[in-house]
Amino acid sequence: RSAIHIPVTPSSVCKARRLYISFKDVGWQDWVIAPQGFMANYCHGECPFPLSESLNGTNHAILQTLVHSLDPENTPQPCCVPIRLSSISMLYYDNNDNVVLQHYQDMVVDECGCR
Amino acid sequence: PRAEDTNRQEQLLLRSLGLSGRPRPAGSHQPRRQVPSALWRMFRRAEKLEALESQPCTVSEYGVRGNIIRYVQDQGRLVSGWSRSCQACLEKHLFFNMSILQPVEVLSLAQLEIKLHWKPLSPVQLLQGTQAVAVSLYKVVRSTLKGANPKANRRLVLSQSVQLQRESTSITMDLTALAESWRKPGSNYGLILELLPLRADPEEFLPFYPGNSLPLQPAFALPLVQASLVAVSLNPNQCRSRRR
Repeated sequence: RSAIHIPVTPSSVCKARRLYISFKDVGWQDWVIAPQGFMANYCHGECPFPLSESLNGTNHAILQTLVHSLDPENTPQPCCVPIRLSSISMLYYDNNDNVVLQHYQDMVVDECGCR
Repeated sequence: PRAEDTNRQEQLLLRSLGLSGRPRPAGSHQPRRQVPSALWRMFRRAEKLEALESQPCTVSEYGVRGNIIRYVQDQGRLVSGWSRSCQACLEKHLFFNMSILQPVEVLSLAQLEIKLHWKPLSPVQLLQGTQAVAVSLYKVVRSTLKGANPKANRRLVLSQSVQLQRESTSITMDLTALAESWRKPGSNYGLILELLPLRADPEEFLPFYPGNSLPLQPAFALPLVQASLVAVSLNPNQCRSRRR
């Protein structure tokens, strides 16, 4: 069977999108001292066939898109997921009113890829 | 059901952040503790370093591994008048709740910071009066029962004289081993801090708190003692290696 090539507009391709998380919005402003929020971002978009290099696909993802293009009903596209995350530090009050500075890994999406 | 789901999601996230639940908001009757300036500096520095991702989970300010820095508040009380052995001393019980550390955390450093805020009665007193204090720090090894001799239950860990500065004087001390021992349930009886003013002329001796025959001294004659335990710990689950 020949692969079905569906054109994908650049805006719908898998990439990191901006997402600002405000601690006030999640009701944590009473105990988080700083920061007030941070740019967490998220991954969203399609992983179309053929996977270009910019989509950071694994060999498996490349094959999966190929199979998906042949049999879209039974094989989904690879997922658009974070492949590089960075950390943030948070300053907060704990339950004993101690001031705590904590370093948290994997809080910010820097790069997305098809996996 | 939606609210329940939201709560469950929040619990999952808080747990992954190392918290058992959402810390309670500050009580309306009591102002929140100020953030120590050193911690603000570390936070600002960490923000810059995170962009570079250099040396994650290392606290360069203290030269140890760790991803959590806590300023653990002193929950001890002033024991003014409690000591029968030292009528002229100011005694302060120091207690730092180390059970707040999760069992998985590795304690890298516990540094005691004591600040003495000293206000002399008058400028003349500053010149003629107390210029130094003898500082003694005792580890309490057993619970002190009423009527028992409290001295029998303490062990000296620090004794030094400290020159008083005009407004405040700081003392720091490494208590990592002791703080580690406090993590075992039922083993933390805290510390006793004893301050004895040293004066050139013993006749002018002004006790921090009155003996039986002396009138009550004004409150501002007392130095304000503020103690914090800076605890640096590493949660290995939150500090994975970048090589996977």
